[in-house]
Amino acid sequence: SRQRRNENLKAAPATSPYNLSEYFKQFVFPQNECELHNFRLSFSQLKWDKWIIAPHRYSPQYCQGDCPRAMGHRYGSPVHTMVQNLIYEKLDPSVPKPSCVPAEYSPLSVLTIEPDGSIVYKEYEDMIATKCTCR
Amino acid sequence: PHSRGHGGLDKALAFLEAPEGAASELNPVLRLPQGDRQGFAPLPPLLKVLSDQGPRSWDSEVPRLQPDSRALRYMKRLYKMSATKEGIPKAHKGHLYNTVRLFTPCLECRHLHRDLVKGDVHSVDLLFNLDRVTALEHLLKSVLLYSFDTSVPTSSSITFICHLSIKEHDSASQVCPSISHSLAFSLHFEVRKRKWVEIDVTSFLQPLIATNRRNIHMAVNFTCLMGDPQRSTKLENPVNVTLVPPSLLLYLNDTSEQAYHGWNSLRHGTKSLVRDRQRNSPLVDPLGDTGKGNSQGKRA
Repeated sequence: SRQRRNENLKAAPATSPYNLSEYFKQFVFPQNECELHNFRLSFSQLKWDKWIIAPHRYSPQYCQGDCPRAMGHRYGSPVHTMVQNLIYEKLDPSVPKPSCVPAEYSPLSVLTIEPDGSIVYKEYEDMIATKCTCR
Repeated sequence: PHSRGHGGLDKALAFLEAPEGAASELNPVLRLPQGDRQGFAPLPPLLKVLSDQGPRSWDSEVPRLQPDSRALRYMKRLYKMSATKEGIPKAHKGHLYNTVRLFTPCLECRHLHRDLVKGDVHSVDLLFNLDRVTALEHLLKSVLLYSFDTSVPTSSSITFICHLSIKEHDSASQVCPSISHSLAFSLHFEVRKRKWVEIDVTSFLQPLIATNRRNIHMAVNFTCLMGDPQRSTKLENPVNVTLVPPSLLLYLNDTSEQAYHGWNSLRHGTKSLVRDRQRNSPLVDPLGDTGKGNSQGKRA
């Protein structure tokens, strides 16, 4: 990459300091891009703690942010995502852009009291988002 | 091009909740044939309340019966052993079950035969209602859970030799239990180390649950002698040991989509075919323990 950058520098016209900052701006990580956000709730907020014994707190997390035009490998997005983005930009803007959604989850163990007073420990699938993607 | 993905699923779920008449209004594709509807397991309460975001609050179905405090303490301990503080199932557990249900008996007739010479006989008639066990929850192991309330200071220990026999009540003859299933074995354990004793009754319960029996009515005789078999068995009862009627613990493998199956596939490193095979062979020890605990019960 250093060699390529040198060539670029060579090839670039004589730049004023302002152009340089413009030039480096393309390497700054975009601010509002799709990423995982923390969110933690307690079952007492939902008034469910009467029958959910454990855990007391639950961190489902969530995904939010813009999906960049060139997804590719950075998000592990399927090829269809880029096609959808192409449709949105070139063919039909009413087709939504790809969305920032969870890509991977982890399970959650929950201890609850059943209506008949019995107690159940159960492991539920896909209860905590751990990774986001655009699709 | 208008496939709805999860929307369809929501509709199907809503269909489960809709009053009977509403079914006919739904798209025939969504309506399940009568028989199939039985196959839909009722949603576990957590998912029911998550999917039931409408104005009808879950409060209307808040559990009316409070569980036994002992049972609750036991299950909290099991939870701590099985999940991290964040509530994520612990990876190294290596067990097959993803559901554990604890039932306390709802019917009890205690026959104490005090006049017996040998030790203390604890006879109870127990009725367990297992309606909450769904069709997709397959039994891996079932245990009768005894808790010992003793006045023995924890620093000292008492050795018990106990015998247990279980007879299943034949619902046809109400007067006396028939002996359609019976199990008898002896236990040797020290109270100091543990306040709970798990007695493996899988071989007794498996055929009943496999035939979809949900009301298990059993007569349990539990005879205990105190003392050490090597030295001498004290016949009198130096301490006051009260036997609380046992709870029933079921270790289950829930094969529904909502339940977590991760460790099974991770553990075996291959896709679901092997897992299916594993799931159907209860011979694999669901607890993955190496024979610790009451090995005798296990052998029995």
